[in-house]
Amino acid sequence: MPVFHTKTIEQILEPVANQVSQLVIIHEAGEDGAPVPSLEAPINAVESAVMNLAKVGRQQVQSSKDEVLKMDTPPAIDKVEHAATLLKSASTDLGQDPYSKSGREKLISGARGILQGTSDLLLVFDEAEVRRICQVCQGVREYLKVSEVVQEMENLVTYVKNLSPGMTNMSRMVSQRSEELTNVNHAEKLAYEINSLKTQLPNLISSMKAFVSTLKDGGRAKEAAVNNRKFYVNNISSGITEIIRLLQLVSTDQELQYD
Amino acid sequence: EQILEAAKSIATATTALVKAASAAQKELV
Repeated sequence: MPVFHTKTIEQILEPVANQVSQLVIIHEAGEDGAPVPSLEAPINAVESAVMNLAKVGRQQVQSSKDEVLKMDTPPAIDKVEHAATLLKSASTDLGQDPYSKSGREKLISGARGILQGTSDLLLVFDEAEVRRICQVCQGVREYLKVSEVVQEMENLVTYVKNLSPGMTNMSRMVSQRSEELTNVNHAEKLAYEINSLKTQLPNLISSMKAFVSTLKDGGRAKEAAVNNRKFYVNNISSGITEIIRLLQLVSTDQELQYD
Repeated sequence: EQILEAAKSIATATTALVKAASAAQKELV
């Protein structure tokens, strides 16, 4: 059984994977001796669903700005379409001879190809979604550097006003992603990191406020205030870098189990 | 979303197809 990366993909593909596995087991055990009934109608239904997926996939490629998605989608669509052709051929073979060995083999290869191609396509779109979340994370991480130029209370207010929505958006996206992952280790680590960032944000703002106050007071303890602010900026930046790394892991990456 | 819906349709159609193909064999087993 394949390992599915997200719960959404798992929900869609697991029933097909189970069914295909059963068919493969029957075939490999040599127990598929009964004539195969006409599969024309269900194969036509699969073909029509494949045509729709190919159409939707190509439309998405045209409208997307994600270059990787544009590059990775066509091979996945080709795989699904090739599998549908195999199924049509299986239907013809089995129509002529319900015991046809080549028909059964094409049926299994076709069903496997549909499963694999659909999985590939869903992964391509899932990876694009991950890149979108990573971009939001990178945007927040970049904006943290701006904290170094804030010297007045008015600027601090503007800074917090700008940072907060980005931070909230990032937290929401990462939390949702964490809930989507099938790898429990990755999900828990992501949730931990994002919660840690949420608790550190007020500390960063306090440290910036303290820095602005030291300037007002004539610059006494300025160095300590700068170091304190740097500490929180570095902590939050490192946390975001770790989140980006975790987001890019696939379900079979096991290194976190050894943490 | 559209991709997910299209993939769901394929999954449903393929599951039905493979079930139909397996059914006769299971009866035999």
